[in-house]
Amino acid sequence: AVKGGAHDEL
Amino acid sequence: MNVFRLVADLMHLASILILLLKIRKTRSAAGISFKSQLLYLIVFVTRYLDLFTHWVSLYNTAMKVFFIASSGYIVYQMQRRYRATWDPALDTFRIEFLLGGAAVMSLIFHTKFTFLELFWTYSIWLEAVAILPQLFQMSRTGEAETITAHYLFALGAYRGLYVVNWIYRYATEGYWEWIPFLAGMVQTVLYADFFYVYFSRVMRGKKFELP
Repeated sequence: AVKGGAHDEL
Repeated sequence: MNVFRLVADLMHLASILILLLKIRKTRSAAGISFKSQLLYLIVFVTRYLDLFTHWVSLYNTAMKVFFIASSGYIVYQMQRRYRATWDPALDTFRIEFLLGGAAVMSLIFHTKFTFLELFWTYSIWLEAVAILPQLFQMSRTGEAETITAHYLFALGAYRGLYVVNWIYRYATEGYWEWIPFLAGMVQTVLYADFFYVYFSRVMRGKKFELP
């Protein structure tokens, strides 16, 4: 989980 | 945040509002695959397990809560108030293969072997194929209500625009992840036939009918 990566998207 | 992702999220939001509107206005869930709705509920619950451990923004949290709550509400209502309005005999896709296939894919292709990461990856792979029971049902009946076609278009456009967002992010930030990109591509390819009929018929004011 990279900060600002795909995990921070929906 | 860029324009592709923002429009994608708004399309996703719109798709659910259209689905809720369809069910309320027609007082029926006819033409909606319960199995696809159940898969989307599983997708959002498994993806947003980090809701209470990983804060991104108010926007992010509000959207996550809305997507979990609305998909749960739709699944619940299809089992309760609207139970008699849709036909399980039309909804016969074997979702065990999708649930199992996504589990195998996430065990093979993931970036970290941790609880949250595996469930996140599972949700990404499962979402790629969650529309299959719905498309399968429509291929059996050969048609769909116009409002249902609008719902499916908005839902398909959401993931399609996310693929554009990832390409844009690679070009502008050098940010790249293979797993969501490939899963988004799979979903968009599965949608190809639907998009073709949507653009060639529904956008011209005709009924959604398969040739």
